Amino acid sequence: IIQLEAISKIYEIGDIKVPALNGVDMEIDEGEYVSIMGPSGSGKSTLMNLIGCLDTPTSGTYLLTSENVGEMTDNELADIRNRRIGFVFQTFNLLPRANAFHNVELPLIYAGMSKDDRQEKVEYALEKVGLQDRMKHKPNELSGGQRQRVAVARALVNDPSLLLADEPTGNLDSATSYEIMDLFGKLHSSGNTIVLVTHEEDIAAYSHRVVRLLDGRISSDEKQEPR
Amino acid sequence: IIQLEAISKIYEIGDIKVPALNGVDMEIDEGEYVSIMGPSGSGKSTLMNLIGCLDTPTSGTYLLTSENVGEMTDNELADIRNRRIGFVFQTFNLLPRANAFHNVELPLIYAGMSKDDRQEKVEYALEKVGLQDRMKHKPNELSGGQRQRVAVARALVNDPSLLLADEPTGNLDSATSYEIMDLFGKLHSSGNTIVLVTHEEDIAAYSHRVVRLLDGRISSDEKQEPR
Ligand SMILES: Nc1ncnc2c1ncn2[C@@H]1O[C@H](COP(=O)(O)OP(=O)(O)OP(=O)(O)O)[C@@H](O)[C@H]1O
Ligand SMILES: Nc1ncnc2c1ncn2[C@@H]1O[C@H](COP(=O)(O)OP(=O)(O)OP(=O)(O)O)[C@@H](O)[C@H]1O
Ligand SMILES: [Mg+2]
Ligand SMILES: [Mg+2]
Repeated sequence: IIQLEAISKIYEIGDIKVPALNGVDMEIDEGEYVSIMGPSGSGKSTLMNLIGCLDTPTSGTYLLTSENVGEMTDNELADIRNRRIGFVFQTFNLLPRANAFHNVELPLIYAGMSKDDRQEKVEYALEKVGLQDRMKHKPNELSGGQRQRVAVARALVNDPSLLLADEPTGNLDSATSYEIMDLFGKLHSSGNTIVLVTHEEDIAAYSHRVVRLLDGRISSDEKQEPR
Repeated sequence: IIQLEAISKIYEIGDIKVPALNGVDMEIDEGEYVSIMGPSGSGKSTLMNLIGCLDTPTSGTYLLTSENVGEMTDNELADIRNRRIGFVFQTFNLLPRANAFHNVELPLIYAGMSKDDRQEKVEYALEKVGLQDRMKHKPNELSGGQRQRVAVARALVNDPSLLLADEPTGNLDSATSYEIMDLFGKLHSSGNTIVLVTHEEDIAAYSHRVVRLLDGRISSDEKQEPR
Protein backbone atom coordinates (compact mmCIF):
# COMPACT_ATOMS: atom_id res chain seq x y z
CA ILE A 1 0.00 0.00 0.00
CA ILE A 2 2.90 2.35 0.80
CA GLN A 3 6.12 2.22 -1.22
CA LEU A 4 8.81 4.82 -0.43
CA GLU A 5 11.97 4.85 -2.59
CA ALA A 6 15.05 7.01 -1.92
CA ILE A 7 12.92 9.60 -0.14
CA SER A 8 14.70 12.71 1.13
CA LYS A 9 13.31 15.92 2.66
CA ILE A 10 15.41 19.03 3.08
CA TYR A 11 13.83 22.00 4.82
CA GLU A 12 15.13 25.46 3.92
CA ILE A 13 15.23 28.42 6.29
CA GLY A 14 16.65 31.37 4.41
CA ASP A 15 19.87 29.95 3.03
CA ILE A 16 20.24 27.25 5.71
CA LYS A 17 19.40 23.72 4.55
CA VAL A 18 18.08 21.31 7.20
CA PRO A 19 18.11 17.68 6.04
CA ALA A 20 15.27 15.92 7.87
CA LEU A 21 15.17 12.70 5.82
CA ASN A 22 18.25 11.36 3.99
CA GLY A 23 17.32 8.54 1.65
CA VAL A 24 14.50 6.46 3.14
CA ASP A 25 13.37 3.19 1.52
CA MET A 26 10.35 1.53 3.12
CA GLU A 27 7.39 -0.63 2.09
CA ILE A 28 4.25 -1.17 4.14
CA ASP A 29 1.72 -3.76 2.99
CA GLU A 30 -2.04 -3.47 3.43
CA GLY A 31 -3.14 -4.55 6.90
CA GLU A 32 0.28 -4.13 8.52
CA TYR A 33 0.74 -2.54 11.98
CA VAL A 34 4.04 -0.64 12.01
CA SER A 35 5.55 1.64 14.66
CA ILE A 36 8.18 4.26 13.90
CA MET A 37 10.61 5.13 16.70
CA GLY A 38 13.75 7.23 17.04
CA PRO A 39 15.27 10.17 18.93
CA SER A 40 13.67 13.62 19.02
CA GLY A 41 14.46 15.35 15.72
CA SER A 42 15.26 12.13 13.82
CA GLY A 43 12.60 12.75 11.14
CA LYS A 44 9.55 10.74 12.35
CA SER A 45 6.92 13.48 11.90
CA THR A 46 8.48 14.52 8.58
CA LEU A 47 8.10 10.93 7.37
CA MET A 48 4.50 10.74 8.62
CA ASN A 49 3.61 14.00 6.87
CA LEU A 50 4.97 12.62 3.60
CA ILE A 51 3.09 9.31 3.99
CA GLY A 52 -0.11 11.24 4.81
CA CYS A 53 0.25 13.38 1.64
CA LEU A 54 0.51 16.52 3.75
CA ASP A 55 3.91 17.42 2.33
CA THR A 56 6.02 16.48 -0.65
CA PRO A 57 9.55 15.00 -0.58
CA THR A 58 12.54 16.95 -1.94
CA SER A 59 13.47 13.84 -3.95
CA GLY A 60 12.49 10.17 -4.26
CA THR A 61 9.30 8.33 -5.22
CA TYR A 62 6.17 7.65 -3.15
CA LEU A 63 3.63 5.14 -4.46
CA LEU A 64 0.33 4.90 -2.51
CA THR A 65 -1.69 1.81 -3.61
CA SER A 66 0.59 1.78 -6.70
CA GLU A 67 -0.25 5.37 -7.71
CA ASN A 68 2.58 7.91 -7.83
CA VAL A 69 1.68 10.60 -5.26
CA GLY A 70 4.22 12.97 -6.81
CA GLU A 71 2.07 13.12 -9.97
CA MET A 72 -1.28 13.70 -8.25
CA THR A 73 -3.22 16.96 -8.38
CA ASP A 74 -4.09 18.88 -5.22
CA ASN A 75 -7.69 17.70 -5.53
CA GLU A 76 -6.64 14.07 -5.74
CA LEU A 77 -4.37 14.48 -2.71
CA ALA A 78 -7.14 16.18 -0.70
CA ASP A 79 -9.53 13.40 -1.69
CA ILE A 80 -7.11 10.69 -0.44
CA ARG A 81 -6.47 12.58 2.78
CA ASN A 82 -10.15 13.12 3.55
CA ARG A 83 -11.55 9.75 2.58
CA ARG A 84 -8.95 7.10 3.21
CA ILE A 85 -6.48 8.37 5.76
CA GLY A 86 -7.06 9.10 9.45
CA PHE A 87 -4.32 11.34 10.86
CA VAL A 88 -3.58 11.97 14.55
CA PHE A 89 -1.20 14.95 14.65
CA GLN A 90 1.54 15.29 17.25
CA THR A 91 0.17 18.78 17.94
CA PHE A 92 -3.50 17.63 17.69
CA ASN A 93 -4.40 20.40 15.17
CA LEU A 94 -7.95 20.88 16.46
CA LEU A 95 -10.04 23.83 15.29
CA PRO A 96 -9.81 26.19 18.30
CA ARG A 97 -13.29 27.72 17.91
CA ALA A 98 -15.18 24.44 17.37
CA ASN A 99 -16.21 22.19 20.25
CA ALA A 100 -15.14 18.52 20.55
CA PHE A 101 -18.27 17.34 18.69
CA HIS A 102 -17.70 19.60 15.69
CA ASN A 103 -13.99 18.81 15.51
CA VAL A 104 -14.72 15.07 15.29
CA GLU A 105 -17.58 15.65 12.85
CA LEU A 106 -15.39 17.41 10.28
CA PRO A 107 -14.19 14.36 8.26
CA LEU A 108 -17.82 13.16 7.99
CA ILE A 109 -18.92 16.49 6.55
CA TYR A 110 -16.18 16.21 3.90
CA ALA A 111 -17.39 12.66 3.16
CA GLY A 112 -20.92 14.02 2.51
CA MET A 113 -22.59 12.00 5.30
CA SER A 114 -26.14 12.87 6.44
CA LYS A 115 -26.64 14.82 9.67
CA ASP A 116 -28.30 11.95 11.54
CA ASP A 117 -25.55 9.50 10.59
CA ARG A 118 -22.92 12.04 11.58
CA GLN A 119 -24.55 12.57 15.01
CA GLU A 120 -24.47 8.85 15.73
CA LYS A 121 -20.90 8.31 14.52
CA VAL A 122 -19.46 11.32 16.37
CA GLU A 123 -21.12 10.41 19.67
CA TYR A 124 -19.86 6.85 19.31
CA ALA A 125 -16.28 7.98 18.53
CA LEU A 126 -16.15 10.38 21.51
CA GLU A 127 -17.64 7.72 23.81
CA LYS A 128 -14.94 5.28 22.67
CA VAL A 129 -12.23 7.71 23.86
CA GLY A 130 -14.06 8.44 27.14
CA LEU A 131 -15.14 11.99 26.32
CA GLN A 132 -18.95 11.64 26.20
CA ASP A 133 -19.17 14.28 28.97
CA ARG A 134 -16.97 16.77 27.12
CA MET A 135 -18.72 17.04 23.71
CA LYS A 136 -19.51 20.72 24.01
CA HIS A 137 -16.08 21.74 25.32
CA LYS A 138 -13.80 23.73 23.05
CA PRO A 139 -10.10 22.72 22.88
CA ASN A 140 -9.06 25.36 25.43
CA GLU A 141 -11.71 24.01 27.81
CA LEU A 142 -10.15 20.56 27.78
CA SER A 143 -7.08 19.03 29.44
CA GLY A 144 -4.02 18.23 27.28
CA GLY A 145 -4.79 14.54 27.16
CA GLN A 146 -8.48 15.20 26.45
CA ARG A 147 -7.49 17.30 23.42
CA GLN A 148 -5.30 14.44 22.27
CA ARG A 149 -8.23 12.05 22.59
CA VAL A 150 -10.48 14.36 20.53
CA ALA A 151 -7.76 14.20 17.85
CA VAL A 152 -7.81 10.38 18.06
CA ALA A 153 -11.63 10.29 17.83
CA ARG A 154 -11.53 12.55 14.77
CA ALA A 155 -8.98 10.24 13.06
CA LEU A 156 -11.06 7.12 13.75
CA VAL A 157 -14.58 8.46 13.12
CA ASN A 158 -14.61 7.62 9.41
CA ASP A 159 -13.15 4.09 9.77
CA PRO A 160 -10.02 4.93 7.74
CA SER A 161 -8.26 2.18 5.77
CA LEU A 162 -4.95 3.84 6.77
CA LEU A 163 -4.41 5.33 10.27
CA LEU A 164 -1.35 7.54 10.76
CA ALA A 165 -0.89 8.36 14.46
CA ASP A 166 1.99 10.64 15.49
CA GLU A 167 2.65 10.22 19.23
CA PRO A 168 -1.05 9.55 20.06
CA THR A 169 -0.41 8.86 23.77
CA GLY A 170 2.23 11.48 24.66
CA ASN A 171 -0.10 13.26 27.09
CA LEU A 172 -1.99 10.28 28.47
CA ASP A 173 -1.61 8.20 31.63
CA SER A 174 -1.03 4.48 31.11
CA ALA A 175 -4.64 3.35 31.63
CA THR A 176 -6.00 5.87 29.12
CA SER A 177 -3.14 5.06 26.70
CA TYR A 178 -4.01 1.37 26.71
CA GLU A 179 -7.68 2.21 26.01
CA ILE A 180 -6.54 4.09 22.91
CA MET A 181 -4.31 1.18 21.88
CA ASP A 182 -7.32 -1.16 22.23
CA LEU A 183 -9.21 1.06 19.78
CA PHE A 184 -6.32 0.90 17.33
CA GLY A 185 -6.17 -2.86 17.80
CA LYS A 186 -9.84 -3.19 16.79
CA LEU A 187 -9.29 -1.04 13.69
CA HIS A 188 -6.30 -3.19 12.77
CA SER A 189 -8.09 -6.50 13.26
CA SER A 190 -10.77 -5.32 10.76
CA GLY A 191 -8.01 -5.36 8.12
CA ASN A 192 -6.89 -1.73 8.20
CA THR A 193 -3.29 -0.48 8.10
CA ILE A 194 -1.76 1.38 11.06
CA VAL A 195 1.44 3.43 11.17
CA LEU A 196 2.21 4.77 14.64
CA VAL A 197 5.02 7.08 15.76
CA THR A 198 5.86 6.70 19.43
CA HIS A 199 8.78 7.09 21.81
CA GLU A 200 7.19 4.76 24.35
CA GLU A 201 8.41 1.14 24.13
CA ASP A 202 5.25 -0.20 25.80
CA ILE A 203 3.13 1.45 23.09
CA ALA A 204 5.36 0.24 20.23
CA ALA A 205 4.97 -3.27 21.70
CA TYR A 206 1.40 -3.36 20.30
CA SER A 207 2.73 -3.16 16.73
CA HIS A 208 3.94 -6.07 14.59
CA ARG A 209 6.98 -4.27 13.17
CA VAL A 210 9.31 -1.53 14.49
CA VAL A 211 11.12 0.85 12.13
CA ARG A 212 13.81 2.97 13.87
CA LEU A 213 14.99 6.30 12.45
CA LEU A 214 18.30 7.98 13.23
CA ASP A 215 19.31 11.31 11.68
CA GLY A 216 16.83 10.98 8.83
CA ARG A 217 17.70 7.38 7.88
CA ILE A 218 16.27 3.98 8.79
CA SER A 219 18.67 2.36 11.26
CA SER A 220 16.64 -0.83 11.77
CA ASP A 221 13.40 -2.42 10.51
CA GLU A 222 12.25 -5.56 12.35
CA LYS A 223 9.12 -7.61 12.64
CA GLN A 224 8.09 -8.53 16.18
CA GLU A 225 5.54 -10.54 18.10
CA PRO A 226 2.95 -7.96 19.33
CA ARG A 227 1.83 -7.86 22.98
CA ILE B 1 7.13 27.53 50.36
CA ILE B 2 3.76 26.38 48.98
CA GLN B 3 0.75 25.96 51.28
CA LEU B 4 -2.58 25.05 49.68
CA GLU B 5 -5.67 24.81 51.93
CA ALA B 6 -9.10 23.58 50.81
CA ILE B 7 -8.38 24.64 47.21
CA SER B 8 -11.15 24.12 44.69
CA LYS B 9 -11.43 25.22 41.04
CA ILE B 10 -14.70 25.12 39.13
CA TYR B 11 -14.64 26.07 35.46
CA GLU B 12 -17.84 27.49 33.96
CA ILE B 13 -18.91 27.05 30.34
CA GLY B 14 -22.17 28.89 29.88
CA ASP B 15 -24.30 27.44 32.67
CA ILE B 16 -22.35 24.16 32.94
CA LYS B 17 -20.04 23.90 35.96
CA VAL B 18 -16.94 21.72 35.56
CA PRO B 19 -15.26 20.94 38.89
CA ALA B 20 -11.56 20.44 38.15
CA LEU B 21 -10.26 20.55 41.76
CA ASN B 22 -12.42 19.54 44.74
CA GLY B 23 -10.77 20.47 48.01
CA VAL B 24 -6.98 20.07 47.74
CA ASP B 25 -4.72 20.43 50.78
CA MET B 26 -0.99 20.24 50.10
CA GLU B 27 2.26 21.67 51.48
CA ILE B 28 5.58 21.72 49.67
CA ASP B 29 8.69 22.81 51.57
CA GLU B 30 11.60 24.72 50.05
CA GLY B 31 14.01 22.39 48.25
CA GLU B 32 11.53 19.53 47.83
CA TYR B 33 11.24 17.54 44.57
CA VAL B 34 7.61 16.52 44.11
CA SER B 35 5.88 14.80 41.18
CA ILE B 36 2.13 15.01 40.55
CA MET B 37 0.51 12.07 38.76
CA GLY B 38 -3.01 11.01 37.91
CA PRO B 39 -5.32 10.13 35.01
CA SER B 40 -5.96 12.45 32.08
CA GLY B 41 -8.46 15.10 33.24
CA SER B 42 -7.81 14.60 36.96
CA GLY B 43 -6.79 18.24 37.55
CA LYS B 44 -2.96 18.19 37.35
CA SER B 45 -2.54 21.17 34.99
CA THR B 46 -5.25 23.11 36.83
CA LEU B 47 -3.29 22.60 40.07
CA MET B 48 -0.02 23.64 38.40
CA ASN B 49 -1.60 26.79 36.99
CA LEU B 50 -2.80 27.76 40.48
CA ILE B 51 0.63 27.08 42.06
CA GLY B 52 2.28 29.11 39.28
CA CYS B 53 -0.03 32.09 39.94
CA LEU B 54 -1.43 31.84 36.41
CA ASP B 55 -4.99 31.33 37.63
CA THR B 56 -6.95 31.87 40.83
CA PRO B 57 -8.86 29.20 42.78
CA THR B 58 -12.67 29.34 43.11
CA SER B 59 -12.21 28.88 46.87
CA GLY B 60 -9.48 28.04 49.39
CA THR B 61 -6.22 29.69 50.45
CA TYR B 62 -2.82 29.68 48.73
CA LEU B 63 0.22 30.92 50.65
CA LEU B 64 3.47 31.26 48.65
CA THR B 65 6.47 31.81 50.99
CA SER B 66 3.85 32.71 53.65
CA GLU B 67 2.26 35.46 51.57
CA ASN B 68 -1.42 35.09 50.61
CA VAL B 69 -1.50 34.94 46.79
CA GLY B 70 -5.24 35.67 46.82
CA GLU B 71 -4.49 39.17 48.19
CA MET B 72 -1.72 40.06 45.75
CA THR B 73 -2.05 42.66 43.01
CA ASP B 74 -1.56 41.76 39.34
CA ASN B 75 1.83 43.45 39.39
CA GLU B 76 2.98 41.43 42.38
CA LEU B 77 1.79 38.20 40.73
CA ALA B 78 3.57 39.07 37.47
CA ASP B 79 6.71 39.86 39.42
CA ILE B 80 6.67 36.46 41.19
CA ARG B 81 5.98 34.66 37.91
CA ASN B 82 8.78 36.40 36.03
CA ARG B 83 11.50 36.38 38.66
CA ARG B 84 11.10 33.33 40.83
CA ILE B 85 9.13 30.70 38.94
CA GLY B 86 10.21 28.76 35.86
CA PHE B 87 7.18 27.20 34.11
CA VAL B 88 7.27 24.47 31.45
CA PHE B 89 3.76 24.39 29.94
CA GLN B 90 2.13 21.16 28.75
CA THR B 91 1.45 22.96 25.46
CA PHE B 92 4.91 24.67 25.41
CA ASN B 93 3.39 28.18 24.87
CA LEU B 94 6.26 29.45 22.72
CA LEU B 95 5.95 32.73 20.83
CA PRO B 96 5.27 31.49 17.25
CA ARG B 97 7.04 34.37 15.49
CA ALA B 98 10.19 34.36 17.64
CA ASN B 99 13.04 31.92 17.06
CA ALA B 100 14.34 29.52 19.75
CA PHE B 101 16.94 32.06 20.94
CA HIS B 102 14.40 34.85 21.45
CA ASN B 103 11.89 32.56 23.16
CA VAL B 104 14.49 31.48 25.73
CA GLU B 105 15.75 35.08 26.13
CA LEU B 106 12.35 36.44 27.17
CA PRO B 107 12.56 35.85 30.97
CA LEU B 108 15.98 37.53 31.00
CA ILE B 109 14.60 40.63 29.27
CA TYR B 110 11.90 40.85 31.96
CA ALA B 111 14.61 40.51 34.62
CA GLY B 112 16.45 43.51 33.12
CA MET B 113 19.64 41.59 32.28
CA SER B 114 22.28 43.14 29.94
CA LYS B 115 22.44 41.99 26.32
CA ASP B 116 25.86 40.32 26.67
CA ASP B 117 24.81 38.40 29.77
CA ARG B 118 21.60 37.34 28.05
CA GLN B 119 23.53 36.07 24.99
CA GLU B 120 25.72 33.88 27.16
CA LYS B 121 22.89 32.52 29.32
CA VAL B 122 20.59 31.72 26.37
CA GLU B 123 23.31 29.91 24.42
CA TYR B 124 24.20 27.91 27.52
CA ALA B 125 20.55 26.96 28.20
CA LEU B 126 19.93 25.83 24.59
CA GLU B 127 23.20 23.88 24.58
CA LYS B 128 22.11 22.12 27.78
CA VAL B 129 18.96 20.82 26.03
CA GLY B 130 20.90 19.84 22.87
CA LEU B 131 19.55 22.59 20.60
CA GLN B 132 22.69 24.63 19.88
CA ASP B 133 22.15 23.95 16.15
CA ARG B 134 18.53 25.12 16.18
CA MET B 135 18.82 28.61 17.75
CA LYS B 136 17.48 30.46 14.73
CA HIS B 137 14.57 28.06 14.09
CA LYS B 138 11.07 29.28 14.79
CA PRO B 139 8.69 26.89 16.63
CA ASN B 140 7.08 25.67 13.39
CA GLU B 141 10.56 24.87 12.06
CA LEU B 142 11.25 22.51 14.96
CA SER B 143 10.15 18.98 15.80
CA GLY B 144 7.61 18.44 18.60
CA GLY B 145 10.26 17.34 21.08
CA GLN B 146 12.57 20.18 20.07
CA ARG B 147 9.79 22.70 20.82
CA GLN B 148 9.34 21.06 24.20
CA ARG B 149 13.06 21.42 24.88
CA VAL B 150 12.98 25.12 23.98
CA ALA B 151 10.21 25.44 26.58
CA VAL B 152 12.43 23.64 29.13
CA ALA B 153 15.42 25.89 28.31
CA ARG B 154 13.24 28.99 28.73
CA ALA B 155 12.06 27.78 32.17
CA LEU B 156 15.62 27.07 33.37
CA VAL B 157 17.47 30.06 31.88
CA ASN B 158 16.94 32.33 34.86
CA ASP B 159 17.85 29.73 37.53
CA PRO B 160 14.38 29.78 39.12
CA SER B 161 13.98 28.98 42.82
CA LEU B 162 10.74 27.17 41.92
CA LEU B 163 10.45 25.05 38.73
CA LEU B 164 6.94 23.98 37.68
CA ALA B 165 7.13 21.48 34.81
CA ASP B 166 3.88 20.13 33.31
CA GLU B 167 4.61 16.91 31.35
CA PRO B 168 8.12 18.11 30.26
CA THR B 169 9.02 14.83 28.51
CA GLY B 170 5.74 13.88 26.79
CA ASN B 171 7.23 14.23 23.31
CA LEU B 172 10.75 13.00 24.01
CA ASP B 173 12.48 9.65 23.51
CA SER B 174 13.96 8.08 26.64
CA ALA B 175 17.56 9.22 26.12
CA THR B 176 16.54 12.86 25.60
CA SER B 177 14.09 12.63 28.54
CA TYR B 178 16.82 11.49 30.89
CA GLU B 179 19.06 14.38 29.76
CA ILE B 180 16.26 16.77 30.77
CA MET B 181 15.84 14.97 34.10
CA ASP B 182 19.59 15.39 34.71
CA LEU B 183 19.19 19.14 34.23
CA PHE B 184 16.32 19.19 36.73
CA GLY B 185 18.46 17.15 39.13
CA LYS B 186 21.23 19.75 39.01
CA LEU B 187 18.75 22.57 39.65
CA HIS B 188 17.34 20.61 42.60
CA SER B 189 20.73 19.82 44.13
CA SER B 190 21.49 23.58 44.20
CA GLY B 191 18.62 23.89 46.68
CA ASN B 192 15.76 24.81 44.40
CA THR B 193 12.20 23.42 44.55
CA ILE B 194 10.77 21.29 41.72
CA VAL B 195 7.15 20.33 41.08
CA LEU B 196 6.75 18.04 38.08
CA VAL B 197 3.56 16.70 36.47
CA THR B 198 4.12 13.48 34.57
CA HIS B 199 2.27 10.34 33.55
CA GLU B 200 5.50 8.41 33.10
CA GLU B 201 6.50 6.30 36.12
CA ASP B 202 10.19 6.30 35.13
CA ILE B 203 10.19 10.11 35.14
CA ALA B 204 8.33 10.36 38.48
CA ALA B 205 10.99 8.00 39.88
CA TYR B 206 13.46 10.94 39.90
CA SER B 207 11.32 12.81 42.44
CA HIS B 208 11.42 12.37 46.24
CA ARG B 209 7.62 12.48 46.72
CA VAL B 210 4.64 11.45 44.55
CA VAL B 211 1.24 13.15 44.91
CA ARG B 212 -1.56 11.35 43.01
CA LEU B 213 -4.72 13.16 41.91
CA LEU B 214 -8.05 11.50 41.12
CA ASP B 215 -11.11 13.49 40.04
CA GLY B 216 -9.78 16.75 41.46
CA ARG B 217 -8.71 15.36 44.85
CA ILE B 218 -5.44 14.02 46.28
CA SER B 219 -5.74 10.22 46.47
CA SER B 220 -2.24 9.59 47.83
CA ASP B 221 0.84 11.58 48.89
CA GLU B 222 3.97 9.55 49.60
CA LYS B 223 7.66 10.20 50.02
CA GLN B 224 9.94 7.86 48.08
CA GLU B 225 13.60 7.05 47.54
CA PRO B 226 14.53 8.74 44.21
CA ARG B 227 16.37 6.83 41.46
N1 LIG C 1 -10.97 26.15 30.62
C1 LIG C 1 -11.69 25.08 30.99
N2 LIG C 1 -13.03 25.12 30.95
C2 LIG C 1 -13.77 24.04 31.29
N3 LIG C 1 -13.26 22.88 31.72
C3 LIG C 1 -11.93 22.79 31.79
C4 LIG C 1 -11.07 23.87 31.42
N4 LIG C 1 -9.77 23.47 31.58
C5 LIG C 1 -9.84 22.20 32.02
N5 LIG C 1 -11.12 21.79 32.15
C6 LIG C 1 -11.60 20.50 32.66
O1 LIG C 1 -11.06 20.35 33.97
C7 LIG C 1 -10.60 19.00 34.16
C8 LIG C 1 -9.15 19.03 34.60
O2 LIG C 1 -8.33 19.54 33.57
P1 LIG C 1 -6.74 19.52 33.71
O3 LIG C 1 -6.19 20.17 32.48
O4 LIG C 1 -6.31 20.09 35.00
O5 LIG C 1 -6.41 17.96 33.72
P2 LIG C 1 -5.02 17.19 33.64
O6 LIG C 1 -4.93 16.32 34.84
O7 LIG C 1 -3.90 18.14 33.41
O8 LIG C 1 -5.18 16.26 32.39
P3 LIG C 1 -4.11 15.77 31.25
O9 LIG C 1 -3.27 14.73 31.92
O10 LIG C 1 -5.00 15.22 30.18
O11 LIG C 1 -3.30 16.94 30.82
C9 LIG C 1 -10.77 18.29 32.81
O12 LIG C 1 -11.82 17.34 32.88
C10 LIG C 1 -11.11 19.36 31.80
O13 LIG C 1 -12.10 18.97 30.87
N1 LIG D 1 9.57 23.43 8.90
C1 LIG D 1 10.83 23.10 9.23
N2 LIG D 1 11.85 23.90 8.87
C2 LIG D 1 13.12 23.59 9.20
N3 LIG D 1 13.49 22.49 9.89
C3 LIG D 1 12.51 21.66 10.27
C4 LIG D 1 11.14 21.92 9.98
N4 LIG D 1 10.39 20.91 10.52
C5 LIG D 1 11.27 20.07 11.10
N5 LIG D 1 12.53 20.53 10.95
C6 LIG D 1 13.77 19.87 11.41
O1 LIG D 1 13.80 18.57 10.81
C7 LIG D 1 14.22 17.59 11.77
C8 LIG D 1 13.19 16.47 11.84
O2 LIG D 1 11.99 16.98 12.39
P1 LIG D 1 10.79 15.99 12.75
O3 LIG D 1 9.65 16.83 13.24
O4 LIG D 1 10.48 15.08 11.62
O5 LIG D 1 11.39 15.12 13.94
P2 LIG D 1 10.72 14.05 14.91
O6 LIG D 1 11.46 12.79 14.77
O7 LIG D 1 9.24 14.01 14.70
O8 LIG D 1 11.02 14.64 16.35
P3 LIG D 1 10.14 14.62 17.72
O9 LIG D 1 10.25 13.22 18.26
O10 LIG D 1 10.84 15.63 18.57
O11 LIG D 1 8.74 14.99 17.41
C9 LIG D 1 14.40 18.32 13.10
O12 LIG D 1 15.74 18.43 13.42
C10 LIG D 1 13.78 19.68 12.90
O13 LIG D 1 14.51 20.74 13.51
MG1 LIG E 1 7.59 14.55 15.83
MG1 LIG F 1 -2.58 18.50 31.85
